Order: sequence, then structure tokens, then C-alpha cells
Amino acid sequence: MKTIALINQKGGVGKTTTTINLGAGLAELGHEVLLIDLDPQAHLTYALGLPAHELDVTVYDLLKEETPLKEVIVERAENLRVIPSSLNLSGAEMALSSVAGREFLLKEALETLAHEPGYILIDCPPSLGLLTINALTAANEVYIPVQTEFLALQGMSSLIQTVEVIQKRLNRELALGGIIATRYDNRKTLNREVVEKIREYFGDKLFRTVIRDNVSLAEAPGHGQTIFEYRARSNGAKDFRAVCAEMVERAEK
Amino acid sequence: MKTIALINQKGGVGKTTTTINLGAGLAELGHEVLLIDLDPQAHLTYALGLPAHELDVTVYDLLKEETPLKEVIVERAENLRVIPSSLNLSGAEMALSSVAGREFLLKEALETLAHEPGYILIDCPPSLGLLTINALTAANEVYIPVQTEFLALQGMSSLIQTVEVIQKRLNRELALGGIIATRYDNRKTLNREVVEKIREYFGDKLFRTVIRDNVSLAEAPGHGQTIFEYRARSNGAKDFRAVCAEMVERAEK
Ligand SMILES: Nc1ncnc2c1ncn2[C@@H]1O[C@H](COP(=O)(O)OP(=O)(O)OP(=O)(O)O)[C@@H](O)[C@H]1O
Ligand SMILES: Nc1ncnc2c1ncn2[C@@H]1O[C@H](COP(=O)(O)OP(=O)(O)OP(=O)(O)O)[C@@H](O)[C@H]1O
Ligand SMILES: [Mg+2]
Ligand SMILES: [Mg+2]
Repeated sequence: MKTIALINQKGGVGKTTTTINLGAGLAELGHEVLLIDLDPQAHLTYALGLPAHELDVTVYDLLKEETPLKEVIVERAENLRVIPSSLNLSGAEMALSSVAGREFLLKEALETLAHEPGYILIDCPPSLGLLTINALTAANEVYIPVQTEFLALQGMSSLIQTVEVIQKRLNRELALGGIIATRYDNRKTLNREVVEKIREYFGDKLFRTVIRDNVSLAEAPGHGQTIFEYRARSNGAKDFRAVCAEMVERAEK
Repeated sequence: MKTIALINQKGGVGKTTTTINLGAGLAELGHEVLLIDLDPQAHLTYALGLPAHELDVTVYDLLKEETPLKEVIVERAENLRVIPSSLNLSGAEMALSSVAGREFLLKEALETLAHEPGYILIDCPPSLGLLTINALTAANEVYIPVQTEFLALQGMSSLIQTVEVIQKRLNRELALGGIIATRYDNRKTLNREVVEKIREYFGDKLFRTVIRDNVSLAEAPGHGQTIFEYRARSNGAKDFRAVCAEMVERAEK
């Protein structure tokens, strides 16, 4: 089982879009996938057509140890299950700040899984607070979606530093799985330059496959669908299938 | 003096881009402007060419009441001053959580301004935590940059609710100044549909001027420049000049 945290404290770089469509792509290939929405905005939950504001139980109830895991998991499609979120989760940082071992709450909850899926993907909020730290202690790999623009490059070094601190203190297993370039437009010099810079710093950690800028990816959430359900022959669907194939290839190395 | 907080907990919608270029546009019109970077990512600071990681004092020292305001302010251009940020600010949430009246630290610091500028613009992180609350208690208006895509629309209702809670409990003066549509591409149906939806809900709170998607706006930060310094005749520069004109017109009503 691979548990992957999708992180980047820079906002709007494609964390949620990548978590959903990587998950859906792996499910299409026959892998069992569990998606976890760890963002109080509950964008992954809404984007998959789940009414976050009407749900009785969410990931917050799991972290507070009030509800067993099997009651929180939602079947979303074949091979694709979800642990949804809601706005209540924004209270977690304060409510859990005095709990001993508060960084391990998610990891412990996932240990109660009756049946291990092939992949667990965790969508994180755009910050490096308690929720993201819970994802990093539960995960064995980190994927960093990066929008190929200057501001998105800015925070990479502090992001890598945070991962290293978590590796040293909370989770020795944690490794940088890969960096995925998102919203890439080959016509923009800026995008080509930033991708080159990332390749210089991070070498083959950068996925060969880039996710092109594709309006279908921005439209699909409004229909509560994955890219494969919404427009299976779009560039977005093609790129995410290619990233999944590269991901499985990397896992087998 | 108008103090405006640029907020939206949705990431990557153009908060920083809007704060910088609205500020620079108002300065170009002859108004005195103070920009405040309240994001630990320090994107506004970096995007204006200031080396956040090398600065001795930042907004964090101001909030901790360790440094007087006049020592933290940096002159960036004519009529344009900045209170920079740095990564240290990410410690504020924990460090200040037990300080009585922690929500009013920024407001109190700004009361020590020797000379009041015409406008103060505060760039906020993509969350509704203590830093954003400090901005909302110091401000008399809120501007909400919105990327015209589905996910960006999702969080609007919870954002408005947060503003209302702050109005009731911490700052009776706070008003919704306006909503600014960003990264708008007239060719995309999705963008047109979302703008229509916002106009339905919020009426003339939505600025008539939209900020078009324009690669110069994404390139300027890499050069440490405002859009007016980088490409004064680009669509980005034109749109921000138009937003400034509309802003001044609204202020005079
Ligand atoms: N490759 C792409 N092409 C076009 N639009 C995209 C692409 N990837 C993401 N988007 C759109 O860009 C916006 C930001 O993406 P997304 O919400 O996935 O980012 P995020 O990093 O999860 O944001 P946050 O920091 O708020 O959690 C969304 O409106 C999404 O639909
Ligand atoms: N109108 C525009 N046209 C093209 N690119 C834009 C535009 N507005 C913003 N951008 C780019 O989009 C990205 C996100 O913008 P920005 O960083 O200003 O958003 P933000 O809301 O401040 O993000 P965060 O939530 O991380 O603070 C940046 O790379 C920026 O350069
Ligand atoms: Mg997200
Ligand atoms: Mg910003």
C-alpha cells in the first residue's frame, strides 16, 4: 500500500485536481484507491459531487476519535472510496492543539482499515499546519503539484525543509515521491523556464509527464465529476492517464 | 484613509497579484499607499523584489510588539511603502494564540502610524486563521478576488459568513467593499457562467472591471516588479488601471 500526501502551501496549484484525477486514473487501471480530503474547504468532497455541508460524519470526526473509520468512508465509484471533509474541520487546529500526539491522529485512524487499498491519496490545504502534518506522518510519500509560474516556485525550498523536519522527527519512512508540473502551457516562455529550473534542482523527481492547462479540468468539478467521467478524451484525461502510468512505473522500480 | 483586506481562503485566486497591482496603480494616481504582507509565504515581499529571508525585521516583529512600526516599513517606490513578511510569520498562530486580544495586534500597531496614507492594502494567506482575522479587525473594507472557476465559487458563502462574524464581534465598521473577478478569459464559457452567477448573488458588489488572464501578470513577480514597471502597456496593466479608477469612483460615492 502506498500512502501519498499531495502538498504545497502555495494556493491554487492543482493539489485537489491532481488528487482526484490521479485517484480516478489509478481506479480505472484496477487499483483500489482511497482519497482523503484534509482541507476544511472540502473542495475534493464538493468536486466529487458529495454535499459536504450535509454530511453527518467527516474526517474531523475521525481525527477526534468519535467515529470509527468504516462509518466515515463513502463509496464514490468502482475502486474509488473517499473520506470526505467539511468546514467544521477548520476547528481542528485549535481543538486538537493540546492533544498529546496530535500529529499521529490520522496515521492511527488509518491503521484500523479492515482492508488495505493499493493507494491512499491525501489532499492537503494550502498551509503547513496541523492538518498537513497529520498527512505527512501518515504518508510514506509526498507528491508536490507545482504550477509553473514564479510565485509557485518561491515556496518550494521551505516546503522541502518541512518535509525533512517531519522525516527526522515524526516519520522516518517519508520520501519525496515526485513533483508534478500542472497548468502547463507550452506557448508560455514562463512555463518552459520554470519547468527547466525545477528539472535543474530536482532531476528525475520531476515527472516527465506535465499536466497541460485544460479547461475541462476546471469544468469537471462543477459537475461533481472526475475528468474521466466528464470528458474522457480531453487533454486533461490524457495527461492524468499518462501520469498514472508513470506513477505505477516509478512504484515498480 | 481606507484600510482594505484582500481575502479569500481559496488558494491561487490572485490575492497577492491584486494587492500589489492595485497598490501600485493607486500610487501611480498620486495616492499614498501602504502594502502589508500578512502571508508567511511572503509572496508579496518576494514579488516586489524584497529578499524576505534576509530581512532583519518583518510584520511578525510588529505583531509581537518587539519593533516600532517605523522600523518595519520599507520604501518601495514613490507613494508606495511596504511592511514585508517572512517565513517566521508561520509561527504567529501558535506563538500569539494565548495573548489576550490577539485579534487586535495589527490594528493597534497601525494606530501608531505617524502619517496616514490614503490607502492601506493587506495581502492575506489562503486561510481564515489568526492572521486573516487580524487583517479583518484592522480593515474597514474587504475585497474578495475570485478566480472565475467552480472551485473558487465554492468557498464564497463561508467567506461571507466569516466576515459577518467579525463585523458582529470584533469590528462593526467592516464592510464588503467589492468582489474582483481575476484570471478571466472571455473565450471560456466557464468563466462567463461564473461571473454571471456572482453578479446574480452579489449585484454591484462585483466590480464591472474584470482582470483578464494575462501572462505578464504571472511574469512580473519573477522580475520583482509591479505590472506597471514590467509591462506598462499589457492587458494586465490596463485592467489594473481600470480597477483603480473604479475603486476611486466607488470610494467617492
Ligand atoms: N491543468 C489544469 N488546467 C486548467 N485548470 C486547472 C488545472 N488544474 C487545476 N485547474 C483549476 O485551477 C484552480 C485551482 O486548482 P485546485 O483547486 O486543484 O488547486 P489547489 O492547489 O487544490 O488549491 P487550494 O490551494 O485552494 O487547495 C481550480 O479552479 C481548478 O479547476
Ligand atoms: N490575471 C492573471 N493572469 C495571469 N496570471 C495571473 C493572474 N493573476 C494571478 N496570476 C498568477 O496566478 C498565480 C496565483 O496568483 P496569486 O499568487 O496572486 O494568488 P493568491 O490568491 O495570492 O495565492 P495564495 O492563495 O497562494 O496566496 C500566480 O502565479 C500569479 O502570477
Ligand atoms: Mg485544494
Ligand atoms: Mg498570495
